[in-house]
Amino acid sequence: ASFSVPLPPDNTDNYLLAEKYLRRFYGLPAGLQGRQGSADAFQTSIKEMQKFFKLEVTGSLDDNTLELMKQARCGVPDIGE
Amino acid sequence: YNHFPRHLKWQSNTVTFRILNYTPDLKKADVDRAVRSALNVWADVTPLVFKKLYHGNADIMISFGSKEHGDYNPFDGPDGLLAHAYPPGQGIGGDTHFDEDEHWTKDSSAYNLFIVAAHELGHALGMSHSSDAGALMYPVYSYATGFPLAEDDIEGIQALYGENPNPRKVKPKPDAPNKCDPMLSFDAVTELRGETIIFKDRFYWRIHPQIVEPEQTLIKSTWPSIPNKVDAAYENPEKDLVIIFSGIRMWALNGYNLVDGYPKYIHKLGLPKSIRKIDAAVYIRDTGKTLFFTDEEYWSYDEATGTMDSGYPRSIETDFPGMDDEVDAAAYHYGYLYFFHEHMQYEYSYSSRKVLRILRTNSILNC
Repeated sequence: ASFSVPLPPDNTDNYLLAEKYLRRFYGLPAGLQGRQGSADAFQTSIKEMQKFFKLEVTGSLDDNTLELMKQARCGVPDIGE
Repeated sequence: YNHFPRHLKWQSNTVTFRILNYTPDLKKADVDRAVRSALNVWADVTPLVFKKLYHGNADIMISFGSKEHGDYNPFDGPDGLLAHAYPPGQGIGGDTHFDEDEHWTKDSSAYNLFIVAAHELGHALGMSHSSDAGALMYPVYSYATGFPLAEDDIEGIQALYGENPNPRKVKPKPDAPNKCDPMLSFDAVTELRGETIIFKDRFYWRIHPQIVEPEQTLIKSTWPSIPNKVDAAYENPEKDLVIIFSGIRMWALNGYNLVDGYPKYIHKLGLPKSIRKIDAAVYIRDTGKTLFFTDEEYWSYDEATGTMDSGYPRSIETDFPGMDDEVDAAAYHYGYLYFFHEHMQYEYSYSSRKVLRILRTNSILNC
């Protein structure tokens, strides 16, 4: 999905939740990047998270991935700093 | 298991800790006990000794705080982030913080402080997150009873500090089963609203027709009130129920929810008291019957009348030619019965009454 396309509200919430999750636990770079750079970084981080949790590596914010992001968890990042 | 970069660890086996403040959710003594028990979990399997300080700077400073609590690593209110800890090192190294906006308990009614503390103190000793869903160092919270370390955790911490020279007998949780282990057998198989659920040890795999990678999850993280070990399971799609069997008890699940009035004894189905365990169960959609397999025999239960058919038990070998062994699990799809036994599965054609194919049990998991 191209993130430059305006997302419907609930999608926006999910996207922001995912972005915050990936930034905190998978080193997604913060701050503004070029549009393409941002999409690539987002997808790379999602793939890292899906690989870590042994989910299907789709690179997209599918239901299983979103469901896991919403579970209570430890605040330490999953991959080395 | 994973360690932090450069395998950060404490250089001395005597590690000091101090509890700076307490949550109002629990008595002070309960917090002390939870923290001490959590430290003992790691001490049981390593040479580490933990010394409690009441003043000054300890290696591991333990505190409760909410939102921004002094380390520019804010918590987020109820749920979400529960706690965090820093790897071994000077200053903030080893320090362990709990989110005061959570509700901390001694049981499973909310977040169990002992379990979260054992996980965080694993970080404070040098363990990073594990991707083994059954490990204590798995990032997602899950309540469990018994000794909280899995073999994966023990292997990881002993790689840093070595073994306990005077080991106390502990019973670590077995690691998550590997779906592509060629010798893998199943405990139970059932459908659940279009997905296939496969139970093995404390875990289940969830196979969705459109998703290639089966997802492995702890049984208790989805159904906290059913046992860690499932013997058999089947779905009655008409009633939208999945019946779970373990020992002489059975549970009825409606999606995630446990149906009231369960568990019940399996003998309510009409099985004799001599039957102590059901090996496999499968609902035959075309006949409205559910078959229960126990040792070398099987029973037929009429779902519409809620009674066991007369003339049973009957011999599996006689009625299902080619199946001369016990059954671990069974599934029914479009006129084919799939019997799972140890590392093999047998595709049995109901109409031609014979085994058509023999596959590996875990071929269903794309292995």
